[in-house]
Amino acid sequence: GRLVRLEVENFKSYKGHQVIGPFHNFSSVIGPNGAGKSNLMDAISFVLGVKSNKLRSSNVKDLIYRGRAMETNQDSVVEGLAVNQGIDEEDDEETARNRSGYVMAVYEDDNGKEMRFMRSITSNGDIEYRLNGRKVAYTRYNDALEEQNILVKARNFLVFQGDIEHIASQSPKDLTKLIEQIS
Amino acid sequence: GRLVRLEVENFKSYKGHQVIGPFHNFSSVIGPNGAGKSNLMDAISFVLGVKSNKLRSSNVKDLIYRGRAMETNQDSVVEGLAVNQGIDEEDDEETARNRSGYVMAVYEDDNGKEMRFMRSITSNGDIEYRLNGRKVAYTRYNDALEEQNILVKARNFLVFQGDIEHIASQSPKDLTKLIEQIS
Amino acid sequence: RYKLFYDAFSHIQGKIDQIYKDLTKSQAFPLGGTAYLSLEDSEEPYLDGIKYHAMPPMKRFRDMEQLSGGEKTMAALALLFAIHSYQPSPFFVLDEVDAALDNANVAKIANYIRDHANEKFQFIVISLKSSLYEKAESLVGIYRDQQVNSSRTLTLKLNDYEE
Amino acid sequence: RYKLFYDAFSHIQGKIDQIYKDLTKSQAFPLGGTAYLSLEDSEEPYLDGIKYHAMPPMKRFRDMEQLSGGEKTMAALALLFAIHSYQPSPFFVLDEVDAALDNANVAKIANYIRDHANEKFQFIVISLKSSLYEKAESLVGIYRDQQVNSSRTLTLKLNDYEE
Ligand SMILES: Nc1ncnc2c1ncn2[C@@H]1O[C@H](COP(=O)(O)OP(=O)(O)OP(=O)(O)O)[C@@H](O)[C@H]1O
Ligand SMILES: Nc1ncnc2c1ncn2[C@@H]1O[C@H](COP(=O)(O)OP(=O)(O)OP(=O)(O)O)[C@@H](O)[C@H]1O
Ligand SMILES: [Mg+2]
Ligand SMILES: [Mg+2]
Repeated sequence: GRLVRLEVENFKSYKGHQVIGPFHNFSSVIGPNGAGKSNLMDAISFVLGVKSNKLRSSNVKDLIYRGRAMETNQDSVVEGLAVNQGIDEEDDEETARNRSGYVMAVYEDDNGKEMRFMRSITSNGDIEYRLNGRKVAYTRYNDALEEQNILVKARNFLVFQGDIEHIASQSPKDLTKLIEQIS
Repeated sequence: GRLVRLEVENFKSYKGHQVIGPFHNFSSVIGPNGAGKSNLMDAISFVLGVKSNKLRSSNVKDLIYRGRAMETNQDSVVEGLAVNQGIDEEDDEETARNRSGYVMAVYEDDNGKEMRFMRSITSNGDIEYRLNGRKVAYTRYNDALEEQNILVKARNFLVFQGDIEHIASQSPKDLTKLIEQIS
Repeated sequence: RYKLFYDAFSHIQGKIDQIYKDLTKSQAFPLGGTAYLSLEDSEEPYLDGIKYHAMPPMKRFRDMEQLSGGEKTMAALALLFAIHSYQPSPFFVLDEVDAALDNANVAKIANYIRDHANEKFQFIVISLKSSLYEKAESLVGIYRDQQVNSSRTLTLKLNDYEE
Repeated sequence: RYKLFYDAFSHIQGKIDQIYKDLTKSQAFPLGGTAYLSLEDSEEPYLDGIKYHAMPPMKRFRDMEQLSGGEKTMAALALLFAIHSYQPSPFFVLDEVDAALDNANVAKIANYIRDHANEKFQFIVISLKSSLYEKAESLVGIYRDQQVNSSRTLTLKLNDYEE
């Protein structure tokens, strides 16, 4: 099987609804520093069920898009700067807090059948899973992924920024654990 | 002041006696993966008094050049390979163990006066310090460095491979410690 | 449980050396390097550690810690691809794994991916180096739209991929 | 002890924003970003932590953890240079600090170093990127001499440095 495209809504630096893709057998993601490349990888990881602490966020609400608004009064010095750079005040605290978001992966299995995996964050911070549009429990969702050989617990197919060198020098215990998870 | 050149003897991947430099106000060190660039930085760090565990080595003897010899019988499969690639058996265990090595930094202070800092590893694994050719105790050696504003404890002027991103996100406690050390 | 573990281990052990050779061979060193796994205690393997050893071409046997940044990256990729050969996930997502690689090694990775990417083994590779991304079948370009303060994407199929 | 610490802190606090602006300003964002230090507990500063905040140009105030790899690298270099301005060591040794940087940021770092390197502030920079090392005054090339199984070096002065 393979990943065909991604649809995101208010996920990290991706505001509103956006379709990303299509992806081919060898697709490269490019762009300047801070553009949102690793956030795209976070979106793929999120939709597969990876926890938010592995996505550079302390809680799920950090994964929802937040606009330009200044948060604390410590920023008043910064706010002045933002205004004089002509940045509009986009987001007040209220809007940001009530925003929901999701990531949907459109996947094609080995027989060419399309599957849709969707993971969303509701406005009160709950997480919902949908498989081909129908709401399901996490275990059912993860089973469907495992049937496609996507073992999220082992995560040997996701290499986050900066992790590659540690993989070669991981401890023997960790390597055993990884092999155990895939066997 | 500034670093003029380095003289190394049997330090890491640098066999025998070699002179490295001269260095200018902005010198760049280049070369393929595994050539010995980070080992050069390790040599500069070593001569300033940085401990070997920060130089990717568990003990000082690892810092001495070791040639091609195969160590354990586990390598016999590898040894066969090495021989058929035409690698000569260079180093037996005995030679490697008795080898000594050193790094000497030729430094020029703000008045243009030359100073030589030398740190060596004797064949039985002891460390010696020499300042302008004369053997001195570590404290005297480190005092001479501090007079040149080289504060090895703070190490804020040495950025090892892979460390740069952690510097920005170090904990507030660590940042305080660093500022304490330079104040 | 022991049997499953042992199957995985011996499969990976059997593949790792060839994959590492494919990744490290060059005109200068046509044979490439050597890599293997060893069990710290072969009585009860799943209780103990698996040690990974990799030797770049023409270098001696050394602890993994003493390899250079680029050498470690190549060894790590070989291990990941060897594990994949046992348990093939449908796709890989790699985020700037080429950061520590010199141009020669970037080219080796790019060629390896081109040779192995197919309908059942998809690669999504984030990279800043043109010598890697120009080898891809398509590009997903990400930019920051300052007006709306958001990331935006566009895709581009690279025609010469059929080469 | 408190006085010494406070001197260092307020000096660095006074310099960090300008240095970060010098490193992050561009044609698109002539003003650059914003950076500052804050004390978690200003009663006894050397007992508590110093928090570092950096905001890339036109971006909102965010936790350092959420910055991208390249954004963190630029923030880290600004901090190091600000600390150096208080306690100037004679030289810096930087090992592939440009690994996570895109071409635009590599150029900014190269220009910053060129502008600041002098008799009293020497830079020794290990890099794989030509857009950085071609800006240097001289190169130290390291290669592996296979015959003797050893690293070897050669130096090259770049003529056009006087530009
Ligand atoms: N919830 C959010 N809402 C809006 N923006 C966010 C959110 N979380 C993170 N960001 C922004 O996303 C940016 C980082 O994006 P990302 O890490 O994807 O960059 P990148 O393209 O990978 O860059 P690099 O090449 O430097 O690694 C940061 O500037 C951060 O402020
Ligand atoms: N004591 C030693 N004797 C001989 N060779 C050694 C010794 N210690 C380390 N080496 C070798 O030095 C090499 C690593 O060199 P180094 O880390 O300096 O490479 P590098 O040029 O920084 O590469 P990269 O660009 O990948 O970071 C390794 O291949 C290692 O085997
Ligand atoms: Mg990134
Ligand atoms: Mg290195």
